[in-house]
Amino acid sequence: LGNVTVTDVTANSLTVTFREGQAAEGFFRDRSL
Amino acid sequence: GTNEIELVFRPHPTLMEKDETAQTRYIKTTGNATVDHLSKYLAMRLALEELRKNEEANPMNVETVSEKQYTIYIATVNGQFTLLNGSFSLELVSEKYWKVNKPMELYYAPTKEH
Repeated sequence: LGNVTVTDVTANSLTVTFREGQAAEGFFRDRSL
Repeated sequence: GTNEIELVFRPHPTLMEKDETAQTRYIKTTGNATVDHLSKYLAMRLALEELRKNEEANPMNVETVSEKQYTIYIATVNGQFTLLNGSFSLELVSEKYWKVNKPMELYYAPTKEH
């Protein structure tokens, strides 16, 4: 789904990047290890 | 502050209309991102998706999105939802409200004024 960069929010000059997956499985860390 | 944060981002079960673009989203970002960043990300993503599926959508809607369009909540005890302050970092929200080692579950709904 690609990355989206967000900047210019109220009172915060930080630029951050969001990445979105189509499902939790295989996208999120495996915490069972 | 730059640790990775994993989010399960869902439409608010009562404040979102069923026919709105209400899907569960699986998101990764850094812990220094604020609730306002997440809110603006959602507005941008929805505007981009609208543009992709509807050729007549206005591209300006992507340029003019605001973090004020959506309000973010976290579920607390007894099925209550707590509105999150936009200036909180997601790492702070995780430490203050979530506290467990699994993707943090947050909820979104249109801000009342919109």
